[in-house]
Amino acid sequence: WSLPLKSIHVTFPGDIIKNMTDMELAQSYLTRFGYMEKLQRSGFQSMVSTTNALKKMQQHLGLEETGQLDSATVEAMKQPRCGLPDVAN
Amino acid sequence: YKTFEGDLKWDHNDVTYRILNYSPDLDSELTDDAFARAFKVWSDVTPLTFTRLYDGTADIMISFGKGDHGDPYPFDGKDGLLAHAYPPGKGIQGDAHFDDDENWTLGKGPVVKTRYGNAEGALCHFPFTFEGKSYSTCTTDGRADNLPWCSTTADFGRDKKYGFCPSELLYTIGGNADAAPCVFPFTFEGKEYDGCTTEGRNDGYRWCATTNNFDQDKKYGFCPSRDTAVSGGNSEGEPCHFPFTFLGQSYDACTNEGRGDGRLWCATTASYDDDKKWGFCRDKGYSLFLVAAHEFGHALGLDHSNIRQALMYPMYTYVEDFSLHRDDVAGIQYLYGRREGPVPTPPRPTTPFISKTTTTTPKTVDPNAKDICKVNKFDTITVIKKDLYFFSDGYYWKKSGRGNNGELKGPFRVSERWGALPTVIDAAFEDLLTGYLYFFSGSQFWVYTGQSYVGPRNIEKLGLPASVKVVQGALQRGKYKVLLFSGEEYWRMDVKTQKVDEKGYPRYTQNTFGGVPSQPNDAFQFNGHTYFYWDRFYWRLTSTKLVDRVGYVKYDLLPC
Repeated sequence: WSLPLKSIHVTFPGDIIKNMTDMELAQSYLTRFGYMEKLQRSGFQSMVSTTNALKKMQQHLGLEETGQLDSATVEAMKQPRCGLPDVAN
Repeated sequence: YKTFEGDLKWDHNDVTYRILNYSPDLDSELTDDAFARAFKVWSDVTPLTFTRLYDGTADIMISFGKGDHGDPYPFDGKDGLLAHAYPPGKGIQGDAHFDDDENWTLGKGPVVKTRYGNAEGALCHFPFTFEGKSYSTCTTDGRADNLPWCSTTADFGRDKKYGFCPSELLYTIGGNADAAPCVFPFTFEGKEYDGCTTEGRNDGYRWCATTNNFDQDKKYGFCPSRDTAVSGGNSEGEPCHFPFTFLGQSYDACTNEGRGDGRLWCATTASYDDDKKWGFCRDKGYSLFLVAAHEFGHALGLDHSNIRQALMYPMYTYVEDFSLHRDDVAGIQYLYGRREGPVPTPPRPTTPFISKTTTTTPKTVDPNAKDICKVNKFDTITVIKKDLYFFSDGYYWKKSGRGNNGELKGPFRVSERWGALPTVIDAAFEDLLTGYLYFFSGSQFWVYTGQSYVGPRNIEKLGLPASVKVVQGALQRGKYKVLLFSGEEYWRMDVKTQKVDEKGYPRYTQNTFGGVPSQPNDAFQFNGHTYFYWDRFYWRLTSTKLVDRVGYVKYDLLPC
């Protein structure tokens, strides 16, 4: 029997992309690229905002519009991309 | 496609750009070429022209930077954000910024352009073998001076072709030392340094002094990245240190241990545990050409598209044979219209990768010894017996005249077919009436029929004035007349009398052939079109003398 590998996550100095949870990644992505800001101004609660922002992002990037943080959406958020916001504010 | 609010666009079609600095990852010539090609993506389909400025303020100022690089939108280290650009306008508007924590390549892994050696600046060939060992990176093996080198063919033992790889021991980038190499050790603020350092800077770029005392001489330059260097992390540009210790374990290769994202990394000192110095191992990198083409789309007024295959889609995907998606074409043409007629200013050339040299000619021509795709500028291009001939430095290639996909043969040695000719041929044409071949080199010309020839004779014999020192191009007009080009003018020669017509000539090339370069390198007739050739580009004219296409000789007329 081999012992299961114990994976250790280290915070590397200078590593700007930290080991974020998917939800943290989503919040950061949706805000950075302009999906969140407009919706937050309208006073919805955070969860509603996130769902709508996710839908908007999924629509914009040609993904299935589930409003959920599904694996395809998380994967898209991890892709290298242009820094210009998708939604102008 | 989408445009910015208010359809922001340039109010002039002659857009200028300026490259403010270079990434240490990619040779400056490759960078210049990638940007020029990225602009051409757009100028191919719109009436825009792009002219490079070397100082002053250009419409599009291009720079590389890391993290917080002076605008309100900091980059985020390696991967994630690659670049951004601002829509057209004054000041920062129109500018394009590239994240220098990325590994900039042409999209398929390290591209290492050599210097010095005997390969005339060719790219490294990875892997290559040297004394029975295979190398996938530059090496210092076999040298006592610690300079990294590589073979530019697969087998150094067989071909003996090599060049030196980027190294701070060979040259520096930018700074104020005219590319002088680093001097180690050097003194900076009283402390001695044995290698490049980021000390004293807050932008993360590695630098060195080019004399042994920076405090006294103030001479410095930035260090080029070696191909073995890490990117990102906190040791950008430093090589991996193998073995290294991480959490008490020793590692001889890059590892993804300790990371949740599976990316490979290494330490740049013997112990990560002690020094915490690390970076990501080199991967395929991002194509500077593709990212630049996308960013220049923004700089011209296009916002992100939601069509995944479009260039203006926000995510990066590498594509080998890039062509602009119809959505991008529709977007840019919505702003600027379609390109019709000639491009008034040709793209500014970058320094050729291969410089012309006269070397001892080998007895047999190895096709690999002279690669047509590495010839940036041909001595002349002409049509003989309906085949297109490309001459360069004592060699020629022949492409059959059947469309653009005709078979390419060569290289052949000029001296084996036309023994009297010199190495450099400035112009050539076939007299359609007699089948005689005329060759021009400097102020001399030769006339060949089969293996017999006449010459060399002085071009004054053709009636050209003594002020004409060279015939740069020759273009057959009908059965009896040939136009001879020199400088900005051309003369008409009657092949029956072998004299230029005195009346009405010379004429200005651009007055007759609007839209072509004022001093073309050559002109020829091929497949029913007239072509003018200048630097690496051609201008194709219809029978009514309208330019209907401008392109690269290499990519359109040759299978490169």
